[in-house]
Amino acid sequence: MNIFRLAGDMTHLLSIIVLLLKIYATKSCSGISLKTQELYALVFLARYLDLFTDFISVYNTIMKVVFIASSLAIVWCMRLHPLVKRSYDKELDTFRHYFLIGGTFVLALVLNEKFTLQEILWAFSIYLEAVAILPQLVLLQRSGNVDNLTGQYVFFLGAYRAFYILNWIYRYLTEPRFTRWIACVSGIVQTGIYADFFYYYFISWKNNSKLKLPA
Amino acid sequence: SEPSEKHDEL
Repeated sequence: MNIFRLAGDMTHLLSIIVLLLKIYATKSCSGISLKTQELYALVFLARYLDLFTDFISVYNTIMKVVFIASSLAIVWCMRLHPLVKRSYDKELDTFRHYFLIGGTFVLALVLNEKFTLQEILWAFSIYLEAVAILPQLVLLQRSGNVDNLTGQYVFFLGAYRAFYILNWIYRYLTEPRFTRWIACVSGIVQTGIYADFFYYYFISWKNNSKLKLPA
Repeated sequence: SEPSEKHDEL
């Protein structure tokens, strides 16, 4: 474990806390893409299959349980909670995310570390996570104004993988045989997808104005 | 398997 990875995991956890806070405090999920939340639940379920077979550390196990439980709780909330589900922007959240699932799964069949079910699902979860934010970014562009908590949620979600890139550079420099090309390349693509959001987020922060993404 | 081959990252 290094400081970059810890910062990444804490930022990731913070993004989930901010999202839960928004939904719980405002009893509303307007501006949140259910499709992105479903993709994240799928990412964690596909990646953490080794939860019961490979014990890495107490920290690792606890974080995996927290990520799976929170992502499923958010999907449950947006689909079934009587009050919250009414505020879901169903007509704006129209990204065809099944293509993302199919495309990344095919890619995982072709590009993986080992042609085993666990490795294919792990690679699938890495590729899917890289594009999972797309429905959310599309929804933000369609819904025009972005409320603060939603903007912070997306910002922390993008920042966490940027910390992971620093972690991979650090591990590459300090560990003799460290190569994680799948996670590295996918993580760079993932962070790149946030680039324009980061730009508009920085502009809105600098001008102390409302965050607006160009349609 | 080798510890390094295990996915030790979240």
